[in-house]
Amino acid sequence: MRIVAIANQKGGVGKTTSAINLSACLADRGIRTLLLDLDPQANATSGLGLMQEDRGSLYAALVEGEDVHNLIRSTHLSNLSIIRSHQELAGCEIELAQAGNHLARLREVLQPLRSLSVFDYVVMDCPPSLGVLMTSALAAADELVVPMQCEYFGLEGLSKIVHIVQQIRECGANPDLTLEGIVMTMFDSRANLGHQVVNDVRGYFGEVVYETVIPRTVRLGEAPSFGKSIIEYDPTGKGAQAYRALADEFLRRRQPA
Amino acid sequence: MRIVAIANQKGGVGKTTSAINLSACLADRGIRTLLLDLDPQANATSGLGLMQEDRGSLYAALVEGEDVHNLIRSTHLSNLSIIRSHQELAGCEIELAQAGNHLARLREVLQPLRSLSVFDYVVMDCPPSLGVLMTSALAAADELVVPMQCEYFGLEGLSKIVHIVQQIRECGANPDLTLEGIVMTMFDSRANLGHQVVNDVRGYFGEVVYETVIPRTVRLGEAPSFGKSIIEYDPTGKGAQAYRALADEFLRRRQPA
Ligand SMILES: Nc1ncnc2c1ncn2[C@@H]1O[C@H](COP(=O)(O)OP(=O)(O)OP(=O)(O)O)[C@@H](O)[C@H]1O
Ligand SMILES: Nc1ncnc2c1ncn2[C@@H]1O[C@H](COP(=O)(O)OP(=O)(O)OP(=O)(O)O)[C@@H](O)[C@H]1O
Ligand SMILES: [Mg+2]
Ligand SMILES: [Mg+2]
Repeated sequence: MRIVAIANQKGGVGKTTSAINLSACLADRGIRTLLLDLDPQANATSGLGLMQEDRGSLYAALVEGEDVHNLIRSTHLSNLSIIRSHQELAGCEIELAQAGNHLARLREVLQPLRSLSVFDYVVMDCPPSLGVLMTSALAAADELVVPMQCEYFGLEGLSKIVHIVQQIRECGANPDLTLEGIVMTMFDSRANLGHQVVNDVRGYFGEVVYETVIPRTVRLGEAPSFGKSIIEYDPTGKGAQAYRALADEFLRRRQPA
Repeated sequence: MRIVAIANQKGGVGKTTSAINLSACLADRGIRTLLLDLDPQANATSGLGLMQEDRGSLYAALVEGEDVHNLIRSTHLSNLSIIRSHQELAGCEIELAQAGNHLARLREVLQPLRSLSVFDYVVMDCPPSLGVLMTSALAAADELVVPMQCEYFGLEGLSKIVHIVQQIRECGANPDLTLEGIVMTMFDSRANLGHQVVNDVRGYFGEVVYETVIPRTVRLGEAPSFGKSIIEYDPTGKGAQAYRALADEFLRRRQPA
């Protein structure tokens, strides 16, 4: 079982859209996937058409000792399960910080899932901050995928998160965390800045950057309003093609050459 | 002196772009404006071409007792000053929470600015979270402007922040906080969803929603990479026209009928 964090402290870069659609594409390939909504704003939960529920989020496991298995729900997609979020998750920011050793808590809570071998992948949608939930996700993950908007502010955010990965590895919280990939999102081919940013990032990070670039498309913004992944909502469109290509590229990297 | 928070816990909705450009337009009208960068990611600081500096952010005043006046810097625009941000500001999330009565601290720190009457407006760029910095901004502000992306996830975020404003008023932290306005951002006229979202928001919030809608334009994304506001970078473009219209509408509301 591999735990993948979809993270970037910059807001609105496509974390949730990528978490939902990458998970849906993996599930569609027959891979048993668990989507973990770690953002108190619960966009991944509602983007798949699900309701929030008190004590239905990881808060119950992280703070109240609930068994993580009781939080798992199925989605309308076969092979895709979810642990939903709820506003209560915001309480973790303070309560885990006060409990001490907060970086290890999420890792502990997810450990039983590894032993049970029910899922091949756990995909974590992270909030746009450098707070407790996001850093716990980095401490619990095997690998990190960073969605990045092809914009000026995106570049600053990228160097920041790369620095944080280094800190998490070096301080011992998660020495094995790897930066699995950077995915360029919301690419607008008419904007010079977009092309420049993609070139800068590829120039600096090389092969870590996925070949697949997610284009900005109207359908990708619409799909969550119907509670659907892009591959159900608009299966032949550019957004679906891009996320399928991303999922394939993601899987190819996981296989030894 | 009026303190205006530009806030929305949802990421990437145009808070920083609106804080920079609204401030620049106000300054351009001769209004003495102070831009306060309250986001540890410091996008407003770099978007105006400024460098971050240790002890150069509000952290020094909030936590270390520094006089707020010593943090004020000029920008390359006349009538526009700035208090920059720095990564150190992230420390406030924990340290202010531990100090107790954190909601009042920012208000206290900004009080000397009111008495000195050096500025007509203080515009605060807030981070995408419901943490200490953002709620302190709501507790310190006279009014709140909420930028909102014309997308499905934007609607959920909006009802959340409206609810929080109510809580801040009712718990006594800031009984006079008003929701000054909602500005629809990154509007893409080709997307049906955009039109629907604008209609829904106007239908529900009526006159609170500004008539001015900020269009999605390539230039608005490029301007910060040159450290410029839109009215310097592309003065005749649609982005500049929209932010000027927003500034005028903002000012008209402030005048008694
Ligand atoms: N490729 C795309 N084309 C068009 N719209 C997109 C695309 N990707 C994401 N969006 C839309 O852009 C907005 C931001 O995307 P999303 O919510 O996935 O980002 P995020 O990084 O999860 O944001 P946050 O930091 O708030 O969690 C959403 O309204 C989403 O529907
Ligand atoms: N109207 C617009 N047209 C095109 N691009 C825009 C527009 N408004 C903002 N942008 C770009 O979209 C991205 C997000 O905008 P911005 O950083 O202002 O949002 P934010 O709400 O401050 O984000 P965060 O939640 O991370 O602080 C930035 O790269 C910005 O340059
Ligand atoms: Mg998200
Ligand atoms: Mg911002």
